Amino acid sequence: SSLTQVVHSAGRRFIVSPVPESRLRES
Amino acid sequence: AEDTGVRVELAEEDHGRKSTIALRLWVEDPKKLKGKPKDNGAIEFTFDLERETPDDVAQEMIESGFFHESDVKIVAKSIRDRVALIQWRRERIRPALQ
Repeated sequence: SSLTQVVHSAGRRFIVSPVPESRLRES
Repeated sequence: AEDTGVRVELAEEDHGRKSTIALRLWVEDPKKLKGKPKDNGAIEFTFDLERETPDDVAQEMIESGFFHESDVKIVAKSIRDRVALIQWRRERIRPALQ
């Protein structure tokens, strides 16, 4: 899976997934 | 809202009934940050509109290694702007829910 999960010590869960190219701003 | 280079959007449809909402945050313009963000991922998390503050979440993202500590304010502001928009929208739809 391309999802990564990070759990902070306070308990909050962060789920990281790739940003679709279309959502990234062209620079 | 000001363009901070960090984009925050709802990760699910908001019906205005739950205090907890799912948000998704990602870096649109790394040049606006002081430090280097961890990678190009979108970070999904839940936020309690009644109990939490954007500053709390931003600090937890720093501590989790997503952003450099010098960017805590810009991350917090990005979340705060989106939360303010969600709350403003909720105020407008509240009469329809009642």
